[in-house]
Amino acid sequence: TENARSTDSFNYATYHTFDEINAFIDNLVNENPNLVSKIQIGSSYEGRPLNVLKFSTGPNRPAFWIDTGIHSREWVTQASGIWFAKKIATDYGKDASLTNTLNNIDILLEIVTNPDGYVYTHKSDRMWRKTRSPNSGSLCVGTDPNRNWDAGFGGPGSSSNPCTETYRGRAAHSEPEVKAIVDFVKSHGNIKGFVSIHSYSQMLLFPYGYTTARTPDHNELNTVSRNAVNALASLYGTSYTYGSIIATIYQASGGTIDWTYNQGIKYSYSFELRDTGRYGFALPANQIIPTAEETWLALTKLIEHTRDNLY
Amino acid sequence: MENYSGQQVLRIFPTDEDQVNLVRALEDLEHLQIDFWTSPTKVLLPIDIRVSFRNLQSVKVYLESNNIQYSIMIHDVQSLLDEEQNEMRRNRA
Repeated sequence: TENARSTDSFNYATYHTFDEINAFIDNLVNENPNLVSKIQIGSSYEGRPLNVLKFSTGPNRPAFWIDTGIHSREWVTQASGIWFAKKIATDYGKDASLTNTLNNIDILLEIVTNPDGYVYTHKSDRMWRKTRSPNSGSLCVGTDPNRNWDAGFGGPGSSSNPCTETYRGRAAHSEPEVKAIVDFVKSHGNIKGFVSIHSYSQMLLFPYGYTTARTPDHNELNTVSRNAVNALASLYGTSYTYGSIIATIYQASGGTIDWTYNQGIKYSYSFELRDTGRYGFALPANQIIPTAEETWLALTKLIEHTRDNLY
Repeated sequence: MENYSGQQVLRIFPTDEDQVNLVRALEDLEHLQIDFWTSPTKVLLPIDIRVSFRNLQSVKVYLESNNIQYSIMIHDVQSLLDEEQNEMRRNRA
C-alpha cells in the first residue's frame, strides 16, 4: 500500500524499506515532471540502482549535491533525505529563497547512497554500516564507503583489516557506490556545493580529515558552518559543533568531502545528525521530522551561500 | 535478523589521554567484538561502544579497573530495535 501512495499521503514520520523509498522517488518524479527527474548514476555491488533525484528548472546549471545513507545503519539520514525531497518539491514556487535557488542552480539528492547495506539493515543486521562487497582472502564482508575515496587513501584513520568497520577497501573507488559518484561528479563538472549526511553526533564538518593542513577556504567554511548551525539551533535548540573533520572529531583518511574538495568543490561539508547520548543509530521515528526540519534550516544556509557565491 | 538481546551501548568519558588510549586499545581486541559507535578521539569527548552480552562483564571490568568512567546509554539494544520494527509494522497497517 505504501508503494501506491502519493507523496502527499506518504508517512514521513516512520522508517521505510529500500523498495518503499524507490516508490516514493518514482511518485515524486511523476507528480512533479517539470521540476524533478530521476537519474540512475550506477548500480551497487548487488545490482541495485543508485538513484539521484535532480531538482532543476533549466539546462546546464551549476549544482548542489546532497547524499544521505552512505553508512547504511544511520537510518535517520535516509529518512531525512526523503523529507528534504518532498520539502524541495513542495516549496518551489512558494518559498522565495528556494525558488530563487532553483531558478539558478540544480539540487541533486541521493537518498540511499549504500542500497545493499540499507537492505541488509532491514533484512539481516540492523547495525550494518559498510557496503556488501566481498573481500578476497577474508570471510568479512564490506568496505566503509567513507574511507574509500582517493583523498589520503590508506592513511591514518582508516583500516586495512576487512573485519573492521573502517576498512578502506582494496583500492580507492573500489566500491561501485563510491565510483558512481566519482564518475558523476567528474562528468557533471559543475557541482559547486556538496553535503554528505551522516549521524549521530551533531556536527557540521568541512575538509580536511586526512591531514592537519587547513584548506585555503578554512575561514569561509568556518563562518558558513557557524551560520548554518545557528540556523539549525533556532528551531529546537539542538546544539551542534562545527569545524574541520580532523580538528573536530578525528583523523579520517579517504573521506568523501576531502575528495570533493580536492576536485574543486569548494563548498564541501559533512553533517552528523542527531542524537547524542540516548539512542545513537536507533533514533526513534518520532524524531525523524524534527531532525529533518532543523537540518533543512542549516542546509538552506549552505545552499544559499553556494548560490550567492558561485565561483 | 541478527539478535541484539542483552547487548548494551556504553558511553565512556575519558578524563585524560591515557584513558583515551586505553579505550582505543579495546579496538585491537577483536575477540571482544566491540562496535565503536563513536570513536576514541579526544579527552572529554564521550566514546560510545556497543558490547555483546557475552563480553559485557569483561569490558565493564576493564573500564572500572582502569578508573574510566562510563554510563549505560542503551540498556538493551534489541528492545529498541523491537520497538522500531513494531512501529514500522503499525505504520504499514
